[in-house]
Amino acid sequence: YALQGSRWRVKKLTYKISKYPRNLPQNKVDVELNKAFKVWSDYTDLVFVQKKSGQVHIEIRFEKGEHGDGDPFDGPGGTLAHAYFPVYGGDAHFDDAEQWTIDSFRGTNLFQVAAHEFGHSLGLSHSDIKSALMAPFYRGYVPYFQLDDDDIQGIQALYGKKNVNTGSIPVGPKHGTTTVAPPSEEDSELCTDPKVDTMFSSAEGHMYVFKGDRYWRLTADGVAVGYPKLISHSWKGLPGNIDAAFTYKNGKTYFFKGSKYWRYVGKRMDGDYPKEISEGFTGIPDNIDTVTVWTGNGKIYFYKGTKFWRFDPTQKPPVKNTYPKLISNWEDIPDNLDASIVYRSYTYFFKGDAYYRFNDRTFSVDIADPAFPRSTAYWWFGCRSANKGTLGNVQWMRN
Amino acid sequence: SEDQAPVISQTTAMNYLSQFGYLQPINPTSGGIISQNTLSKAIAEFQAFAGLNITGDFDEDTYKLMALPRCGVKDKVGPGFGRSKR
Repeated sequence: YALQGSRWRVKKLTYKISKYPRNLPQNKVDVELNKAFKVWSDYTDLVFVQKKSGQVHIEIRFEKGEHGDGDPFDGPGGTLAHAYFPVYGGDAHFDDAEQWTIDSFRGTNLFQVAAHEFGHSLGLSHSDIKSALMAPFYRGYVPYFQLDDDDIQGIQALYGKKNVNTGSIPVGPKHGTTTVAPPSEEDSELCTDPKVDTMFSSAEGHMYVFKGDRYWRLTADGVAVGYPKLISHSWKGLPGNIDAAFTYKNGKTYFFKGSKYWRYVGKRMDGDYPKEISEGFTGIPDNIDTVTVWTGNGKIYFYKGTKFWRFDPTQKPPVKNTYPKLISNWEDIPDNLDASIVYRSYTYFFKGDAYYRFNDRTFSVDIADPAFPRSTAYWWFGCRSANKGTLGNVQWMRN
Repeated sequence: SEDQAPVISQTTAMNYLSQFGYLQPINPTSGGIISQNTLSKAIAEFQAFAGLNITGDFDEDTYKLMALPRCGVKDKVGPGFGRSKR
């Protein structure tokens, strides 16, 4: 999530719908927008009160084209709505040229777009997590909407958690653990032993760490609340002690262990698996260390021991006969890697308790302060007692 | 089903990057020109934010995503786009 930098100083906020849409009954719009505000009040102590007249905090209008704020709407499609951050007044404007709908796969779902815009009204910017409500792109009608963990963390960073004495926290399959206190840092297995099996990003933009038979989801600055969880509970049919994993541009996630691999769409197995690596990834050896999709060319790179292989599914053969090559071609990246992950234009390589940030554009480990390798526990898992600086065993690591 | 072909031009795509905070606003009255490096950096930033392959070029996936309906608020605002901790 991303915070714009302003927020409301009061918890009770009023709103008014000054101009209703042309194609929906007013009472139904009232209900949908009330539901959209409730998305945020379910997880905070915020209270939203609708007024029909007079001064309010958030004014809502359905408008077409130029409507007085210098940011004209563009007709059907394109921009659907916009809203102002608290420091600019919090108002929300919806393009009345859209076909606003309720509980329908046709048109544009009013509730979802309104909930997103009200996120801006409360101080949230766009998130780069695809499954988050605050992602900028309209995803189509979602029949059973649930606020993403990323959005919950964002709104609670601004307004705090809901006081359990003032109302109930919704407990669904996804959020059933929100009332459970997170383990203290010293109890966290990732802090005491940060060596992991594999790390990968899902198609939805979530980052996961696998270690043994358990997994954690990472946030922007540590580990999400409610983890670890069992791999087998979430990815049915997938064993523990996974060697490597990656998500390809087709949105599918591939897991590797020993001589076999599994393919999932989200957390659902995508067919009959496991299959042999030698069949699905001809030219790639068994027991790989890690795999990554290099952002520089979109090709898949497998690493094992001192060597790496480049796999291009569009070519025959997918692995050229000039491979394997030595990992030492990847400047300053050590052999015998544990894991790797792509995050914000960089590829991160993990080995033992340390990681390296590889700049995909300069093709080298960044010169940074503190220098790499850095502590995975401190910088990735949020363990504040871990070493923040460069790890001292650089030469040992490289050797 | 197959995705539809992209429906926006390069000019529209540049306006898009400007509208959503990846490029400095383009002044329509002055016909200013920007360097290829600046444009490539802006495209790469958008691709990184949207979870696309980072090519720095207007490729098909980038055009397709730009053609999707979306919120009109800029992607790049406020301290959330400050220095990345990692």
